[in-house]
Amino acid sequence: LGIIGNVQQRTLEVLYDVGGGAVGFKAGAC
Amino acid sequence: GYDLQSYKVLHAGALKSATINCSQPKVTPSSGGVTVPLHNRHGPCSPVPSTKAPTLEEMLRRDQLRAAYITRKYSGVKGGAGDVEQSDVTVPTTLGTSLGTLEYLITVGIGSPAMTQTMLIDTGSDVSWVQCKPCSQCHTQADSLFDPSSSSTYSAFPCSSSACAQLRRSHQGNGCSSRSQCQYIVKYGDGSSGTGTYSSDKLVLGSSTVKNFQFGCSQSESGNLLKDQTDGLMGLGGGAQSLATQTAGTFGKAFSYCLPPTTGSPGFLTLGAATSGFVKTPMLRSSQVPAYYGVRLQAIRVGGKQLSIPTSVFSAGSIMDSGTIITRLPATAYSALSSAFKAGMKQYPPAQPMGIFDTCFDFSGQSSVSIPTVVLVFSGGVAVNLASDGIILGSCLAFAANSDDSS
Repeated sequence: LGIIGNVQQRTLEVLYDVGGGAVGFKAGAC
Repeated sequence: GYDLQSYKVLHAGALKSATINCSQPKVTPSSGGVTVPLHNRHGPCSPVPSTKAPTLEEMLRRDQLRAAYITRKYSGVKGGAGDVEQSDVTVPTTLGTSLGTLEYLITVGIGSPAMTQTMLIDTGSDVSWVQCKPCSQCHTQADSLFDPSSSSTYSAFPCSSSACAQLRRSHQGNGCSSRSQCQYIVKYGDGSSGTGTYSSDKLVLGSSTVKNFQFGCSQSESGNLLKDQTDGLMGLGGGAQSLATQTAGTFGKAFSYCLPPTTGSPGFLTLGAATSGFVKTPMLRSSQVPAYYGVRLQAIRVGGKQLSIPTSVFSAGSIMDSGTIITRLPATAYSALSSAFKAGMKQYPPAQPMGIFDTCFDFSGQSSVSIPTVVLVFSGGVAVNLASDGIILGSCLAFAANSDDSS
């Protein structure tokens, strides 16, 4: 089991599309 | 062996907050969504700045507890334990709380009239809670305690309610009060816990209002839980009680956030489908541990070159967690990453390991540092090029290994 931690998520917009069954990433969001 | 496109350059001070800008980023959620500011709890933009922020070493020690707790939850499922919340977990409490790694805050309003509450966000749990008046064993907080008796829209769930039954099914019920009010309990990895009355009230999120938001009115806490100035915790997990699940009918079954890279810059949390521009990978879920959202990592690229890692190493999947600080990789994958990264950093002398980090460098005297790019490739070939903040922390490669590939 791996864990994607918050340091690696920083500045990305991380989308939890539960209805669509997907996780999304958008660079440079903040 | 690396071309210039495969390096990022960090300038001196880039790993610290050089500029403070707490203004809210401009974010456009799709129609029907809502966005609220999100800040690091320790920095100058925090609504409740820490009086004493933990050191990086201390945060990494806490982080190890949280990562171990998540791993144990799945170990419990694998072993057929079923009720993983009740599995026997022993963690040294002197190291702090697994929840202590949570770092990001939002400000909401609860009640009528709305009382401002500053809450940590957590994608790894479902039950939201705030400290309520009277609170016999609670930590100090910066905002006023939420006072149910001052809210005209507050109500406590009776034990016979469906919400209370749902809470019991998810192993977070804690019996009935003498007034037949539903009691909840939240337990965390270090043995800390919080209890109180499961309730509902109006929730104000930015310009939107959520009626009958279900949350825990905390009246007692034990252990090292959240010894800071925050007022509570907002659960964003995939279970029935989380904010994301509760507002799915209003904003849609989606949410997103951007975690700012420094304590002196702002981020945001959006409920509802975000705007376009995302690359997407399938979400993995476990009915046994509904709070967690999973993804499948399938490859890692360093300096533009894909590492030679068997895909089977990643077969267990990975949890996306807002509360864990450092990404944990299967041992084989971490070893390959560390070796490749060190090969791309030959110009810098190695430095002593620090806590869970074993790939560290001596940057003393450097005005700028060039580091290889690191790209995480998820199922479907979705490539995520990490920001420099996600590659180097302090002077170390900001990744850690699980003890072995099977854990």
